[in-house]
Amino acid sequence: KTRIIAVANEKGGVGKTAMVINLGAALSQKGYQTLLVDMDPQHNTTSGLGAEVDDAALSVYHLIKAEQDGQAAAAVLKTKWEKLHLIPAHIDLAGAEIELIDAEGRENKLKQALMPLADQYDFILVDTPPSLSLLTVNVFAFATELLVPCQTQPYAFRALTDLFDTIDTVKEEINPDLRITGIVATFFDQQTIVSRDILEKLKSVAPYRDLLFKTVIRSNTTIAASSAVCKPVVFYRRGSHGAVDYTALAEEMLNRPAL
Amino acid sequence: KTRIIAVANEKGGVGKTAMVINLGAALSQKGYQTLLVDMDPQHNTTSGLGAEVDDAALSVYHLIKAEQDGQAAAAVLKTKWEKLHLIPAHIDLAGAEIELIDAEGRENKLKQALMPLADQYDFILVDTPPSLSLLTVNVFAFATELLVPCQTQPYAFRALTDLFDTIDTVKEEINPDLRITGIVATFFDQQTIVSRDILEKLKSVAPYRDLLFKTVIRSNTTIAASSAVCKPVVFYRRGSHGAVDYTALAEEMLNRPAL
Ligand SMILES: Nc1ncnc2c1ncn2[C@@H]1O[C@H](COP(=O)(O)OP(=O)(O)OP(=O)(O)O)[C@@H](O)[C@H]1O
Ligand SMILES: Nc1ncnc2c1ncn2[C@@H]1O[C@H](COP(=O)(O)OP(=O)(O)OP(=O)(O)O)[C@@H](O)[C@H]1O
Ligand SMILES: [Mg+2]
Ligand SMILES: [Mg+2]
Repeated sequence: KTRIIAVANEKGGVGKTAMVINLGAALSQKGYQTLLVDMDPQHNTTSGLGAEVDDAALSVYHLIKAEQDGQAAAAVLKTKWEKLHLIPAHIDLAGAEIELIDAEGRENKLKQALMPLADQYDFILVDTPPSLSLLTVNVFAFATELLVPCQTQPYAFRALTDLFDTIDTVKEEINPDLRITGIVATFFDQQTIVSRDILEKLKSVAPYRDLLFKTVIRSNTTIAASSAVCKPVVFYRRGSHGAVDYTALAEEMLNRPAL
Repeated sequence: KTRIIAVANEKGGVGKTAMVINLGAALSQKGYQTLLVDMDPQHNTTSGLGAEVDDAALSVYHLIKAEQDGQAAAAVLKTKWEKLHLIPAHIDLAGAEIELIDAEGRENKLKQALMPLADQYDFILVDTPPSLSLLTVNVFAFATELLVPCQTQPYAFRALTDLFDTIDTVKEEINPDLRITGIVATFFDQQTIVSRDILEKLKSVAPYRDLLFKTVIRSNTTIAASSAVCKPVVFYRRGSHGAVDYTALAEEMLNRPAL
């Protein structure tokens, strides 16, 4: 059964895109057929893989506008890495928010478009924008589980309260089957008191402590450098902290069902 | 004449909130009467100053819903620091987006609410969410100038193209008087190649090079630590890199008109 994972957190800059690209790549490296879907109008998952598309190319925008059925397969791009595929985003996705406001069943557009091809993949990871927009709601309606990157910083920790309220609402009104896979601490820096404090809080404060992954993603410049050369860190520098941490995260994902 | 400054960048986590709080505090420390306005539903400027408000308290949400005229003055909170005032945000601001969709003159709600008190201040700094929502458009309609924090990382640099396209549209359709004060490089780390590369690009690539401030905000854990104790860094540790850089930024702001 395909695991469809929304990677989301309204707080900006917590490592959502980095997680979609690098966890996705690590899963594909272990032999799992993996699809990445970029649902952020900033199209960072797309640019982070060097797959920028022009206005004419098919992107996720066309799928949620549902101009024609059966377009999803045509929108899938193969990447340089064998089992890693991508449905790209383009800046015109920013317009979809307003254009879909009055559409019938507007929150299920992504699900309708992608369900036909879901069973070709073991994992589908979906990147989201740092806001609780109709685009993010579309992703929540489609996903079977939710992965929450949380930067080990005060604002990102405080953001969890509002985020969990939102998740409760989504479960009641949009997708009762959505389960939380867990919270992953990111940008961890052992040298910094603030970072250690927040990790301690994640480990001790309910309900976060029961959801926290053992794997911690350390702050690591190779991750940023890999985005500059448009490669996932596991294919850029195998021995780096970034590659080690995201490979460990992939292993923990495989052993951990969604709660 | 009051300088009304929107601090904006759709890319998440680039230091918008940190800039509003710390630049605002540095300006107030130099004797300028300064008002901070939190227009992000994540209410980080509010929580970063330890000023969280409950559902019943007056916040920016009530001002843009324009329930009563003349409420702005009542919404202003004094902070512990003499010349630094705040109009707080609350999570209910997230609802304003949908609630204002059909309102007449919806993009000018903030301007209408705050113009009456603007001339009591030398500077008004407005924090924005990491998205191009109606809330951000309200801020662009109210502001006289725009300050763009840009993290010295590839995604943040790439985000500038879309951001500048958006600014052109805002100038044409919403506020022709909006001028760009400049771009400020943030999270700079001399030790990291990626960070140095991006700073070089900001210094050399048009149109960014003509807008780039000389002051660079270095990556500095004291800034994050100061948000944990709800104090601006200039009032938390005077000698830290964060305090030095934000004081320098305040000085450059004073000497630099908006282009
Ligand atoms: N573990 C890490 N260590 C160091 N840098 C990282 C790490 N993870 C991500 N980064 C870098 O930090 C920046 C922010 O990460 P990223 O863009 O993935 O966050 P995001 O949550 O997707 O942001 P947004 O909210 O804008 O979508 C990027 O420049 C990225 O390359
Ligand atoms: N120069 C800096 N050095 C180190 N940490 C910083 C710096 N500036 C900000 N931070 C920290 O980095 C994180 C991101 O910064 P901040 O929240 O101000 O960005 P933002 O652009 O407002 O994010 P959002 O897009 O979510 O609104 C915060 O935890 C903040 O305390
Ligand atoms: Mg992202
Ligand atoms: Mg912010």
